[in-house]
Amino acid sequence: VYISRIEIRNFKSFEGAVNVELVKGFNAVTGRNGSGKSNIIDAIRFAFGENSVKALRENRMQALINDRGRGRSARVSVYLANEGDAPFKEQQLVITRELLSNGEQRYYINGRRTSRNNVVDLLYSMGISSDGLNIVPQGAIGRIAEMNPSDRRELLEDLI
Amino acid sequence: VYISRIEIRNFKSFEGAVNVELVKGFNAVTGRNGSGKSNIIDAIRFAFGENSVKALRENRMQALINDRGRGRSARVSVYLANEGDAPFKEQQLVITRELLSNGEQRYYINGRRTSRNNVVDLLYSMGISSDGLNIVPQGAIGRIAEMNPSDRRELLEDLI
Amino acid sequence: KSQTFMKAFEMIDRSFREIFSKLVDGAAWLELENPNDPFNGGVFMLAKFGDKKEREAASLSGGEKAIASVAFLLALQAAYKSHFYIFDEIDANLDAERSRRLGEFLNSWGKENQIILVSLKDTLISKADRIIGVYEREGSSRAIELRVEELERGK
Amino acid sequence: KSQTFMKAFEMIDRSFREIFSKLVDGAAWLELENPNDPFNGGVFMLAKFGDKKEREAASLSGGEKAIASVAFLLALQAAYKSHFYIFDEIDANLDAERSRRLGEFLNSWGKENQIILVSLKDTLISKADRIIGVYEREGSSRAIELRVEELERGK
Ligand SMILES: Nc1ncnc2c1ncn2[C@@H]1O[C@H](COP(=O)(O)OP(=O)(O)OP(=O)(O)O)[C@@H](O)[C@H]1O
Ligand SMILES: Nc1ncnc2c1ncn2[C@@H]1O[C@H](COP(=O)(O)OP(=O)(O)OP(=O)(O)O)[C@@H](O)[C@H]1O
Ligand SMILES: [Mg+2]
Ligand SMILES: [Mg+2]
Repeated sequence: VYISRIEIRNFKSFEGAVNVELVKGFNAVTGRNGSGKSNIIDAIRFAFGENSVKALRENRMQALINDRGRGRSARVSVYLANEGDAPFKEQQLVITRELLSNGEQRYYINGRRTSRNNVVDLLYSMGISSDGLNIVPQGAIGRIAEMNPSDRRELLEDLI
Repeated sequence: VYISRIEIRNFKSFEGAVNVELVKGFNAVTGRNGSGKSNIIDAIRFAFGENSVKALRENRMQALINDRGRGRSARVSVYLANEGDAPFKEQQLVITRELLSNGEQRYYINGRRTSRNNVVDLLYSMGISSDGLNIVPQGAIGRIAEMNPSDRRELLEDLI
Repeated sequence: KSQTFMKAFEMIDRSFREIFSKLVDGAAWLELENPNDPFNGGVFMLAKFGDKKEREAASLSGGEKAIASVAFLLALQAAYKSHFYIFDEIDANLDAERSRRLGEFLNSWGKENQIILVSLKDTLISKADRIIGVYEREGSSRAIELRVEELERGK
Repeated sequence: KSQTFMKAFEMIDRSFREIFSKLVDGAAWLELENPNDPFNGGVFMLAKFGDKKEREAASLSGGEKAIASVAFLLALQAAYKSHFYIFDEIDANLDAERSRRLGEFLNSWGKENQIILVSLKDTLISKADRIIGVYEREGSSRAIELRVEELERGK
């Protein structure tokens, strides 16, 4: 399983519709300060069900909707390509989360409306979560080495 | 007042005697990862009386003595040049702190033995402290912008 | 007390605006949550980069936060004089363009104040009045003065 | 339970040693505080860079910590498979040499696993299989695929 495409609509600094196509190997994302790189990572975490607004670097949910698109909704779809190692049969799995201007949130799996719990459970069964160790936010890399030894043991215990 | 020279003896990664000469203007310090750049800043903070070992990025005081110099003492002298704006008459002020292998600590002002309080008070009268806002440790720069508004007000209140 | 605070606040705010506009094409300023009773509210830091909308400092990008922080720290000088500034890799999240402008700014700021800046970027180091190269020799740290031409070779 | 833990611990430790020695001239490893009763003690991370003495991870330099952290995260793969890794400017504190080696390593790690890496350094970006350029157009973020030759121009 890998992320093959991210569709971002009115999410943070992305006004309108922007698509990011990724490959299975080493993808590099670059650009000027403030161009929107970290917001792409926030978009992925948002789609995976991240409910902590602070983890998405904002102070309230509504602030995730693009400044100029306030009357509209923010929406992110993450396409997971199946290479035969996934617990589902289809070629790809599309996880979608939408935040409406009235604050209501909606989740979809392959276009069909569902609950947040279904999305989180399905991702969990594939070892994916919005705050997994495999996602390292900006500025956080040094913290792994600074963990105290008993926290590090607990981390290994939880994994195994 | 500015820092004109730092003499480092057996402090952290600096074995033996190393001197750093600085100018009044813009000094840049560069070098490979792990070469000892941040340790120079720790040396300055150490001389200014920093008592938190964690702020010096170690877990106990003895770890500040160079690995190979464990039988010896660690010593740092910071030379402050006087341009007429300092509360002392001499051309320069030399602040020295020494950590002996038995754990004992000694402070000197211009070579004369004194107490930590005298050093800290004298520096304070010049607006200098080991944890002042004018010293930004590695990785800490973003935190100033992330302060919450009431902490920022308190910061200004304390300064004024 | 509140008068002294307001006077100093205005000086710092004016200096913050000035320094920020030298570092970035944009504007930044400080705002009191409760101007009538400043001690009963916070101080907001707002910044507008290019033609984007202004935002509170905490929701800027990593590089934008670093620039705003530097401008704020140096602006404090207007009310509270520091004899020197020590910065350890404040440019870590800055792109090439912002690093270059920061170097130019620090070069002119260095005419009046002492700066000790640790950096790994030649674009910034080369703007300094003095360059200190730190290196390891037989497991121990050493320091030496470098000339700009030596930067490339030292790598 | 303690047997499963020990088996997985040994796999992760072996992988950590292997990955670290590919990234750096040196060695690193994990140690149990209490090998007879692992749940009653911590796990130490030790690293030895070049001919320096080994040290606990928390007292390494900024750049050394970043390298050790990356090696540790990727080593977890030995006991717990992740389908992809997302890293946001993990190279911010790395010097030119370490960035280059990290780029080479990620290029080979990318043969088996997906990596999404945000970086400002061309030395790292140029090693990728795909480069996504993010830019701002009329106040809004946009993304486009870039070829390596375009990196220089895009500045
Ligand atoms: N709701 C929103 N509407 C419009 N813009 C937003 C919104 N939320 C955040 N932004 C803007 O998004 C911009 C980009 O942020 P992001 O953190 O992605 O940048 P970045 O490319 O990672 O930059 P850096 O290299 O500095 O880390 C910021 O300038 C921020 O002001
Ligand atoms: N007591 C000590 N004796 C010997 N070496 C020490 C001692 N304490 C710390 N060190 C070593 O000092 C080295 C340099 O650390 P420092 O943080 O100054 O590097 P740096 O130049 O800032 O690197 P970076 O660019 O990665 O931030 C580290 O490798 C650390 O292991
Ligand atoms: Mg970012
Ligand atoms: Mg450092």
